[in-house]
Amino acid sequence: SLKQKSIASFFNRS
Amino acid sequence: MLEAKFEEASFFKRIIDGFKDCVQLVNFQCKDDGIIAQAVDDSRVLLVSLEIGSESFQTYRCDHPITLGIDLNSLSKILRCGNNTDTLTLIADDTPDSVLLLFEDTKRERIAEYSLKLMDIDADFLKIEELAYESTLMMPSAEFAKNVRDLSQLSDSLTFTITKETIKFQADGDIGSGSVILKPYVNMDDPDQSIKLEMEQPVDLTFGSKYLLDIVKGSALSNKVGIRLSSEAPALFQFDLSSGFLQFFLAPKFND
Repeated sequence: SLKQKSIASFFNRS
Repeated sequence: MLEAKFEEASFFKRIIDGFKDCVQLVNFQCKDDGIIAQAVDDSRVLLVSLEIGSESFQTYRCDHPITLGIDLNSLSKILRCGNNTDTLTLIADDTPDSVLLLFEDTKRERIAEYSLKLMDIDADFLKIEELAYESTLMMPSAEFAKNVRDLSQLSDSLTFTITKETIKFQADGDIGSGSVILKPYVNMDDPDQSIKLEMEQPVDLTFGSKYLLDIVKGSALSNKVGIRLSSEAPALFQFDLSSGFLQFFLAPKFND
């Protein structure tokens, strides 16, 4: 089944 | 002091309408070269990034960086009070607890003034680096919006498949399935109607329909949408302004 990724896992906090 | 005047209130209203349904509390950062904003939706799947360059304004002045923490539901209520063809000026002092919205009908000398209370919004500002994308396409935003709305009726997920010469949007759901296949196309008479595709690597990605339905609300801002896809990164959907943009970064669904 497909799982939704979180956007935060792709970007670093500045 | 911020004093930012839009030639038409409808322009700012269309920007806000373009993303107010997916995020509610947004920090607008005002600097000397324009206004930027960023927000992530509650489910942390969709990131909205807005840039309104100073050239998008009739007049723009911001001599000290300030942050306006705004509840978009409240802002929308006020924006509905202005007429589309009014000019709209946003005014705030250097340490504001409210922002003034001034609607002016220059022909009739009618002035409407509203004050919106600001909020202290604790939100991370994510650093968006230039990502490498495997496929880039540009297409009419109305056509993209129709495809998303049509196919979303069938499934809560849509699959985007890009191969060398073909763009395929596909939905597979309980009531049935559907797909739309597009090829690059040049419209000499109306270039905005063209479909451009640059493919470095084939792409096959699945996105939540719910988020795509939010993204296509940005279509009111531009005749075209730029879509950049990569199997390693969130998809980027971009609507260009005369100076600036509204971007949506959408995390894909992955096989578990």
